[in-house]
Amino acid sequence: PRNTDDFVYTNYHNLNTIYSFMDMLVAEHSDLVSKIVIGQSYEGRPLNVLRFSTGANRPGMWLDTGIHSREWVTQASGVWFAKKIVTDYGRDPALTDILNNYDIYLEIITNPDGYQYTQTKDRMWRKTRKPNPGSSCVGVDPNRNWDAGFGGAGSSSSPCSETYRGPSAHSEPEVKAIVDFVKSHGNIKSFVSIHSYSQMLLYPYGYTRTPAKDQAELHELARKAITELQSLYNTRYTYGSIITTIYQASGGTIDWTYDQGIKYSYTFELRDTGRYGFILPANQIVPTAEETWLALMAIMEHTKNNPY
Amino acid sequence: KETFEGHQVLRITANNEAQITLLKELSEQGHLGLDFWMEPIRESLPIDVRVPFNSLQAVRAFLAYNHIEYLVMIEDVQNLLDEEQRQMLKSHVI
Repeated sequence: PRNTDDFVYTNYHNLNTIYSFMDMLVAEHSDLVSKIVIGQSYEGRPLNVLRFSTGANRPGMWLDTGIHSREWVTQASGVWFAKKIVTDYGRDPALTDILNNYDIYLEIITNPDGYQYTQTKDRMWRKTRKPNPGSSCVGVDPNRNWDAGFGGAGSSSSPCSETYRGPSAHSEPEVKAIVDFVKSHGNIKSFVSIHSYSQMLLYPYGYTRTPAKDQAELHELARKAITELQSLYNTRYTYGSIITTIYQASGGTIDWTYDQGIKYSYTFELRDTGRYGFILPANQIVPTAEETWLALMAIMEHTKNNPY
Repeated sequence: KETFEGHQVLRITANNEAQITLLKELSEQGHLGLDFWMEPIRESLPIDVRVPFNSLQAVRAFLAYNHIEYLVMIEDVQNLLDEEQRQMLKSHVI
């Protein structure tokens, strides 16, 4: 594709095509979108974040897609979200209002080494690609590598496990880059980390049964977001805290962001409920992204309307 | 290049805590090469596992012997991947 209008959003794409998409989007909308490189993956790939901004010194809202590389519908949805933002800004009053007050940060390929590996070697790869000294098994689960109950139940100490937590919190450059970015920014107000599959919207905590202090508000906002999501295709979602809704998981992304003071911290599990799992057919990319966008808008609007 | 010919994805439904325990033990059998997409946690949640072809017989026998319900959710993972690949190539041509 020569521009982002030609880009085929109904198909999965390789890493370079998505990197090119980001560059095209920035070139086409340089007044609204810029690309920030927040770090490098273990194999030296750039960790690109798209920044959608209409002014200086704004608080931020964060979205990331695809920290688990095999969850392809997630990265594909991230591409669609990016195009949606530039298309709707100035047309959709709600998004325009958000962007007139907040910056939106979108990391589409959160685990580029893993994504490349799923494209070329092992479609079912989930983790990062950093070797583990003393083990023939490669990679760390980047959603168990955060400094939030790190090392607790619901993560593994075995490098061969799909949920290997890594040698220490933030040991993975893909994780550390986000940690450094969030800390240096200092004013991120919402943080949504997007996965697939199993159709859930989850809020902290995963590492402890102690309810988050904002649980009532987070629960009500999740209900609202899912109501919006379901209004489009009636896709059934469940919602609740990670530990009560799915399972105990220590060292997870949004537990860390919540403990950093980012109240509106959520993690999504997009389509489907298992019929295809990680091999969701490409014709479901756009419907998945469309319905998810409604929920994201609900979260972002609520964040804007409830400053803290 | 690794392929997934003959790999199946099973959706397992545990009916009690004893079955969850059995499935956790199964998940620790590294030689089977199982890839749990949804891990055995509690009865109310489904368990999805990709089973390599070489382990299918053993796993299905284990489930049947222990009266653990399951259905084959994906008959052949590679078939789906091939279809996905065809769609991607078609997109590249366009």
